[in-house]
Amino acid sequence: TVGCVALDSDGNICAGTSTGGMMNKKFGRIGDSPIIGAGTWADNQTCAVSCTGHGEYFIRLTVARDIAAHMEYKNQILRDAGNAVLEKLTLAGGTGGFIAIDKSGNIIMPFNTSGMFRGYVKSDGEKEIAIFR
Amino acid sequence: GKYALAIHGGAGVMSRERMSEDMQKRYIDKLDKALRIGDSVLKTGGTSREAVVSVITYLEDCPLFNAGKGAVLTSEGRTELDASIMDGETRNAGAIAGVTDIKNPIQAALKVMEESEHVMLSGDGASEFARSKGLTMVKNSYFKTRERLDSFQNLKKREKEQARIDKHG
Repeated sequence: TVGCVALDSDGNICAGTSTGGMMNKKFGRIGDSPIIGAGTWADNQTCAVSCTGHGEYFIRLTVARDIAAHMEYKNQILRDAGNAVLEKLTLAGGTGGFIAIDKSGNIIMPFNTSGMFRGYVKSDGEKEIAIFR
Repeated sequence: GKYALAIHGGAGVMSRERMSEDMQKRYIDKLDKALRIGDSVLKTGGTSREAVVSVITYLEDCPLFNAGKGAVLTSEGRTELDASIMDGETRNAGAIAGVTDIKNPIQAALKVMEESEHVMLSGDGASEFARSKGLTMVKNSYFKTRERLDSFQNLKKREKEQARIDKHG
């Protein structure tokens, strides 16, 4: 799976996700990536999210939308919302993670499994690329 | 104005310990290029939507990642691709699922969002829609790489062996 979230200079955010799904999948199985609210979400009032991981868990927990809901209804900042939802995912037995950005350009990239490829860049020149264990 | 962009290249693909230095460098180079593409779009006043589509199109064309070219194979030995996009300003969204012949699924998802009344199209219908919008269509073989075919064949071999061991009568 690959994904991208962005904030532009007009203050608008967007999220996108693309995937080949699970190796050896059968029966036309679809994961969370194309499901709005599960693998992808964006709302200028809260955040833009792109997920990656074991899709069935992300669908059941509506992970992408849940992060935004934590911000919308609990007034949490992006980092707290992301941590809360990752904890829910972990407790449910789901593996994976997500990237998210808010309207102020704050970025989070939490995960609970190995082999995560991540990167970000900001208008002030701050940039990071990492492969996490 | 202020802008920012983040990308991911999947989860649990391969842990760092199992990757050679050369392989790590290849991944980092591709991620770096993807960031530079997105940065360039946003720096020149492009929208977040344009940045997301440009970056994901690049990653889909890169065979290292499980999306577009280089995606994993289904049990039947073909690739089936999914993609989605959502715009935070309008909360409009587009998605496609289970397609086998659209070169860049993220561009099809964008077309669904921008040029249809729907949110998600799947299978043959999604392909027909993409074709009607002038998107590049390819044979399924375009997506298959040597590495993915080898992984698939090894998996099938293991499955066959397991089935033989599990045969208790």
